Amino acid sequence: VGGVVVVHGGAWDIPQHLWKASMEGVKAAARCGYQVVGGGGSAVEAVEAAVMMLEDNPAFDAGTGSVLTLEEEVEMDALVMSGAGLQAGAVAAIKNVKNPVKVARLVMEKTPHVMLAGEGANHFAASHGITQVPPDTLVTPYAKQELEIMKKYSTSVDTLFNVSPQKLPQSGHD
Amino acid sequence: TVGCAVLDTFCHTACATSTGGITAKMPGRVGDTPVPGAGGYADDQVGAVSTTGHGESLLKVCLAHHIVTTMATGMPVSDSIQRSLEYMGQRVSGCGGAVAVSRCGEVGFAFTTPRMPWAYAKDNQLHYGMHPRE
Repeated sequence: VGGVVVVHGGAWDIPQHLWKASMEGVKAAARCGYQVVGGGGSAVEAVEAAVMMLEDNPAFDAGTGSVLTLEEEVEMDALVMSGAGLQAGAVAAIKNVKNPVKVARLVMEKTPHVMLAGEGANHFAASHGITQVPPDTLVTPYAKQELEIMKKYSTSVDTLFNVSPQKLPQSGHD
Repeated sequence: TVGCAVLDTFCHTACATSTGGITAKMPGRVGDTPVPGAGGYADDQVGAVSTTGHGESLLKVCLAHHIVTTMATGMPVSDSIQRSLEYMGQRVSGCGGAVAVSRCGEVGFAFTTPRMPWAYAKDNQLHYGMHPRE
């Protein structure tokens, strides 16, 4: 097998204005990952490269373009897993980093742990040279708009799935 | 959410998944994405999977591991994903999707939401889609 790369950009009711950007985004990410494996790179290097490209694309809910919490902040989660030895690394509720997947890989490769969360994840990222970015650089106007609309209908995630779909904007999820 | 599953030229697999979560989530809420077996799973003996969807539902059924376990029975990859999504829908009413690659290089994808942009590269060809039945 000469290497295979498959990517997704999230399963949800994607609004039409994001269709083209979403499609171009996943195509570019698949090409990116394929170039890595084609050049002799490892599967871990390829998934990191492809997902970083998706994180940097504001059309997707990850990295730049992440949605907002009720307190109007960005909290991101990421996972990397290698099938060779079932090694895994993850971060949860990390803030102010451009590429959470990069930190997840560092957790996998530089610690004996599987997951670091919150401030601990941010401290770990900083100690490994990951630059902290201003929170606003991760937030898009669409994310702000969506939060304002959501606030009219809900104060919890579960409620969003119990409200008539006609009342809600087209919302993404994990 | 975004994600990727890879089989490299050394026949090793890997997956990665990343998310900003869900709009208006409670601060501190964590969904399936960072949890091995829920947001993704990779095992060279079977393949690699990256999932997306309603995080609480995916966590409850350990969706990624469910898919890999189903793939291990020999079921085609896309069918394994579809079967696992149906199980999730029946047991906890959640929707979602996933992409996967087997240790033999078979690619699969499926989703129970209105859309999921996907793309895969194999044999120097790019395939892609977003809507059902594409």
